[in-house]
Amino acid sequence: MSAKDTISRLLRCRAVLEKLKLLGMVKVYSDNLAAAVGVSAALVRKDFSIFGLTGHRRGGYRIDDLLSQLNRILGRDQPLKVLIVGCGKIGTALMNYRGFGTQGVRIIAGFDVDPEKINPNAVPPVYPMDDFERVMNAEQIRVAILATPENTAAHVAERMIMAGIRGILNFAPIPLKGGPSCLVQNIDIALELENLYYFVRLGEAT
Amino acid sequence: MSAKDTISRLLRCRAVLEKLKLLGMVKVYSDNLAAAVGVSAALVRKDFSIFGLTGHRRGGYRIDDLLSQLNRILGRDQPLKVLIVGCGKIGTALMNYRGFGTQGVRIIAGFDVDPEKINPNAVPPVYPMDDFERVMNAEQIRVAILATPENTAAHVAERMIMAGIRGILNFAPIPLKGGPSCLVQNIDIALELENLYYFVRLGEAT
Ligand SMILES: NC(=O)c1ccc[n+]([C@@H]2O[C@H](COP(=O)([O-])OP(=O)(O)OC[C@H]3O[C@@H](n4cnc5c(N)ncnc54)[C@H](O)[C@@H]3O)[C@@H](O)[C@H]2O)c1
Ligand SMILES: NC(=O)c1ccc[n+]([C@@H]2O[C@H](COP(=O)([O-])OP(=O)(O)OC[C@H]3O[C@@H](n4cnc5c(N)ncnc54)[C@H](O)[C@@H]3O)[C@@H](O)[C@H]2O)c1
Repeated sequence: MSAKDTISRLLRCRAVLEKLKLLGMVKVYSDNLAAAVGVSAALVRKDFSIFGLTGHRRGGYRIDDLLSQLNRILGRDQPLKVLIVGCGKIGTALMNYRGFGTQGVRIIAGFDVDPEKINPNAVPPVYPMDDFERVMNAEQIRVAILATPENTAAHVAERMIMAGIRGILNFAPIPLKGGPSCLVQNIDIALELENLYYFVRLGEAT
Repeated sequence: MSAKDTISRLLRCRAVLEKLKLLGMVKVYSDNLAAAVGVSAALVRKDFSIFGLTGHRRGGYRIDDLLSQLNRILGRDQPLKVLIVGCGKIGTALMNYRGFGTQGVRIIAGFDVDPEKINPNAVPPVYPMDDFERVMNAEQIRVAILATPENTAAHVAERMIMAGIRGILNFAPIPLKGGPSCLVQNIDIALELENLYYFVRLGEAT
């Protein structure tokens, strides 16, 4: 299990705990938490012990305690401010998604090269690509989503990294590599479908 | 590395080889292929040896040979037919994506409960949810994308599985678990951003 997997599990735990808290719950057992996160209780307890998360196993964990410990570890003091480059189908779906707000993610602005997409008065605003560096610095943003066509992706990523972006979520179907100063997480939806198909077929064959 | 990672790399290799072929190339060295896929050449060679993919290392691999071997292993004889449940922001972006065609993925139809979204004459057509089982069986489809709101996801997944769906790509931000008869791949975009932020902050702290 990589560090990314461990952090993903802790992030999922936090999202589940926030929902349980909204429902009025005060305590949770590791088995219940694990089931909601979709992993084994042993793995949750292992993750917790790596980060020194404590609770009274017999009586369960206090949700408030766990949340404040997780927020200290994962950082939650400030909203995660993100820029989007490419305001087409995927970019627009992300810009209009209200669900980000509940998870502390704020899309600050979108950028595009198509004049028809530019609208500085929209919420969030869509600016021309020329404004990217200015807005990034003014808002001190370090993470961006890349949602431009495949043949522009490497060029756009390079521009992001030169400007000072340190984390890119890439939707273009080519695996971009970051560098010493920038992490890239690739999401390839077609590849996920092909992968799913392979294992479905494998299951049918056996 | 899990089996899924290995298959993902082979799928990426195939996508890269198809693009190289379109450019008129006939041979490729494992180093070049590895760079395009975003992994080390040693890993590509290891994957190839697991599946018995051969080539003359000194002269590189013949692209046509590799492609026919990969298509035999990964299956490419028929298009991957997929249904989408939930034709909102994400669902619509996926239904209108021309890029799936080049990777052999065909969105056969969408389904929704909102009468305003229903349009059997659209391409692809959008049907009421009541028609899901009928279309799934008529087209013999085994994989579906779930793009409905979070609070409906578990119910929609259950219905898919009962109908006979064996693979679900889930965009709702709750981790769905499949079962013995159905694989689920969860894509949580907000979680990916939070994860990216954690490691960007970690990099800045050290
Ligand atoms: N739509 C999907 O469902 C889907 C699925 C899988 C992968 N993808 C990938 O996601 C990316 C975005 O897809 P989409 O369907 O939203 O595409 P799209 O064509 O609808 O939108 C792309 C946007 O990027 C803008 N753009 C082009 N060059 C630019 C540049 N240099 N700088 C800034 N903006 C630029 C375009 O003007 C356009 O608005 C593509 O790489 C695509 O392959 C999309
Ligand atoms: N839009 C994004 O960028 C984004 C990002 C991350 C996660 N998600 C997640 O993806 C899912 C889809 O998001 P969206 O933004 O497209 O939502 P949306 O509200 O725009 O679309 C959801 C669609 O599902 C339909 N629907 C509701 N209940 C249904 C049911 N029982 N059966 C069939 N259809 C039903 C609705 O009528 C609507 O058309 C949500 O779970 C959301 O949390 C979306």
